[in-house]
Amino acid sequence: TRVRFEETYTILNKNFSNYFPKLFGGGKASLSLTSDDWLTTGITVLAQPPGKRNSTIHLLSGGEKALTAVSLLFGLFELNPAPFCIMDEVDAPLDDANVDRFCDTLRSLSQHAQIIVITHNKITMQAANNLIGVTMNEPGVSRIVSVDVERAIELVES
Amino acid sequence: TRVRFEETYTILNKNFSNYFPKLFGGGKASLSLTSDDWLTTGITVLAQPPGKRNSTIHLLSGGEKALTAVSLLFGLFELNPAPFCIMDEVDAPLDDANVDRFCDTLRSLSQHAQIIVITHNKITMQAANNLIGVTMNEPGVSRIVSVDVERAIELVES
Amino acid sequence: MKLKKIAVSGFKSFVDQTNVRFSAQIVGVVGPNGCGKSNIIDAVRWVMGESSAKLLRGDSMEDVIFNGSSTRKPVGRASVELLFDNSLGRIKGYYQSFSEISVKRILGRDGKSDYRINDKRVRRKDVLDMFRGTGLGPRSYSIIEQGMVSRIVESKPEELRAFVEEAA
Amino acid sequence: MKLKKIAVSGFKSFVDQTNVRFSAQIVGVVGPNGCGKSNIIDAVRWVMGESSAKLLRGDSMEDVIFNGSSTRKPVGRASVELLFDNSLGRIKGYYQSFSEISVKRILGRDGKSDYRINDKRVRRKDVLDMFRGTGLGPRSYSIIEQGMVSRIVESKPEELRAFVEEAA
Ligand SMILES: Nc1ncnc2c1ncn2[C@@H]1O[C@H](COP(=O)(O)OP(=O)(O)OP(=O)(O)O)[C@@H](O)[C@H]1O
Ligand SMILES: Nc1ncnc2c1ncn2[C@@H]1O[C@H](COP(=O)(O)OP(=O)(O)OP(=O)(O)O)[C@@H](O)[C@H]1O
Ligand SMILES: [Mg+2]
Ligand SMILES: [Mg+2]
Repeated sequence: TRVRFEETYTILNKNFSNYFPKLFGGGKASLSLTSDDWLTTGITVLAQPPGKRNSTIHLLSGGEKALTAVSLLFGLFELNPAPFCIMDEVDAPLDDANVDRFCDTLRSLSQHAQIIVITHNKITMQAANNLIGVTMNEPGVSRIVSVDVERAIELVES
Repeated sequence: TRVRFEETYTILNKNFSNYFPKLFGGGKASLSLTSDDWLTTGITVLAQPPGKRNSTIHLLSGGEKALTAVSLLFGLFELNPAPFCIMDEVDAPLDDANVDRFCDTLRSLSQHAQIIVITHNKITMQAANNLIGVTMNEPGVSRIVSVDVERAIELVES
Repeated sequence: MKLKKIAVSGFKSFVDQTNVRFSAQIVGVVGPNGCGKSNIIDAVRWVMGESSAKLLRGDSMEDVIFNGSSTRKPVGRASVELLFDNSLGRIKGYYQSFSEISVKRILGRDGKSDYRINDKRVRRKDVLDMFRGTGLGPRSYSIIEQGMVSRIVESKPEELRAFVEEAA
Repeated sequence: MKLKKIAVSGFKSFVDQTNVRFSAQIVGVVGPNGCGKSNIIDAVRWVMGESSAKLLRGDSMEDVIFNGSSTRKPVGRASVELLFDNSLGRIKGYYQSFSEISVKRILGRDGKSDYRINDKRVRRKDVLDMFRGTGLGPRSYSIIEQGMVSRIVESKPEELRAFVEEAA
């Protein structure tokens, strides 16, 4: 399993440092090992948003941390690409410019997998080809309604 | 300190069960003790959003949990009301209807304290009387710009 | 292998028989706080064999069965079905030649889970085996649940290692 | 007692002398991710006497001093000043009669913090004493930092008790 871990780590590091600049619109990031022993080492994340100095994930802002984590999750997803990927409000802490880049990445992921994204963000809603509305008109009972984008924005506001 | 803890707990419970229905537009909530011994007891939160059954905070949705936590934080703030209250993106997981009620509560809090709210949400921006923009036009260097609401929505999108 | 539909009934807040259809490459799921969006994700992980109640945000597995609202009584069973289009034969092994594959899980208040593939009763292990190699599974990285992003952000180096080991 | 202004220089990403003025009852702070909004909150908690680098998202207290960017060199000191309007005399004790109160903290790379109230050097304890009874302080519930909401949500009963004890 040592070899397997080493292989997985190396591919993940490549995937992660690929997704990071796409989501941040520049900068660079990589994983690093806390010790030389493959069997016990921990993993830390080094990230450098565009125009900033390199730092560990803890010195980043809330939104920068979230976007770094999303880059890592997309890297993990690519290790074992499944026929679909479901995301639950991963865009909540992001500003509009980062949400735009997040949506670009969804569009490129959707070339090889179905993307299902739960969101309150109107930009992400507009990036979807189809919207499913969930309502609780009867308190405590969930139902599905089909919605278009304008209706969806209304639904979220009801 | 036992008496002090008991007093604080009782007032907080009252404050919390006051704020909850204001933020949720109905329902009820309260604190409860895990044991009879005041010196060692833990505290759990029971919350019942409108139209639902009573449950512990863990069975609630992401947004319902966040709004319950905000009710508790406002209850704690009222224990020791300070001249100002600063909030950092507490509205991120909320849908528009909950953000509207959150803003109503900000308006009533602002009768006795200055409210400073960091947000990406356009409804909260519009609820503020004055907006302060923070930019990093020079990479890595923060500056302050004064903005109006339209300009702020642009700034977040840049 | 495309996910065509999720059919739920008696599962969490979806008490009535409800179909969630996915007919496009990028599908958005929207709705107010607490309306049941994340419950759909829980349904997908549950039917794929999730055995931990805590990871489904409950105290016991029975918490997935609809336990009532202000106007409805609790029900006695939860059922979730995933319907896949397998016309490209992506699922290997015995099921490769099926053009449609239905995976179902039913739970009664007696605590017994009943798994079915194309309406034939199977064991939980058979469901896990069928999904092996497709990237899918109850804890696969194809499902990014609410709060997972902030958990990754706050994790220590040895926890990040455990994430990578699970993916290996 | 109203907060009129925060003056920062060399503190985290605010390398140049910068004034943040609060001239209304509800003030919104907006800007893209990573532009420095939460750094303003860190500045307020730091000047009120926060002694833990970890709670200011750093490894050591020196992390609050601007440590450079792609175009700027690191600087040697951080300084934050809070300016209050005390015309209603809300601050008790010695400072009650002052109509304006300025609290300042300066830190050099030598690790020594210098506290001042109305430009007179004081100890950290004097700053804490001045704020006592006003509801303000480095860890008071008047500051709800980013991520605190999800920390409260995930906390266990004994952790919630600790929250309440701190407020007592
Ligand atoms: N000592 C320092 N010197 C220079 N820059 C620093 C220092 N400490 C922190 N920073 C920078 O400040 C930025 C974080 O700022 P902050 O957390 O205030 O962002 P924010 O506006 O709150 O963003 P978000 O909306 O994502 O929460 C980081 O990118 C970090 O590089
Ligand atoms: N067994 C059950 N029976 C009935 N209702 C349940 C059951 N389990 C959970 N629920 C209800 O489902 C609701 C949570 O739904 P869910 O977490 O899917 O919301 P959501 O749409 O994701 O909201 P958010 O946008 O806030 O994340 C809770 O309010 C809870 O009361
Ligand atoms: Mg949810
Ligand atoms: Mg922030």
